[in-house]
Amino acid sequence: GPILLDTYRVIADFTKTSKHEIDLHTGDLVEIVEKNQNGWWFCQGESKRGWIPASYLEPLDGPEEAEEGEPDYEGEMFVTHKAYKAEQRDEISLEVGETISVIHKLLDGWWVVRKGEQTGHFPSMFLHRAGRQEV
Amino acid sequence: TVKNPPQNPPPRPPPETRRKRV
Repeated sequence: GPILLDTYRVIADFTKTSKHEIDLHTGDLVEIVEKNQNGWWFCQGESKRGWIPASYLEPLDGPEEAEEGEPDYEGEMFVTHKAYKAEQRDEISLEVGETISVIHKLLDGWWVVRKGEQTGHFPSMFLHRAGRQEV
Repeated sequence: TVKNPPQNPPPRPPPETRRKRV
């Protein structure tokens, strides 16, 4: 039978930054065929297809739709495999090989992580699982 | 079935739209 794809509305203009991305215009409707947890979603349009940032989309059917999991305050252990330097105030800077706790896996790919006393957003694509935290 | 996603982190949500984002 037909595959029903989730439709989203574009909430801000987006200009592509690499070959396999596509431009978005506020108010456009897009159908998503793959939701990568790194925050890049694959859009299948009538005339174009490519990766777009989930952070620029809202669900067409009810913005209250809860696709996102709840925060996990105990945290799940991950290790950074790439360094990232914070560019915004709510982000956290980490070096390669740091073990951190993931508190909230946000759909936009910018997970909330904790290291010691510090908490902030970090790109999920630079993390890999370190195994479950023991209680 | 689709090409690999970009290797750079996606942009953060535009500040004025954060409340509406997915």
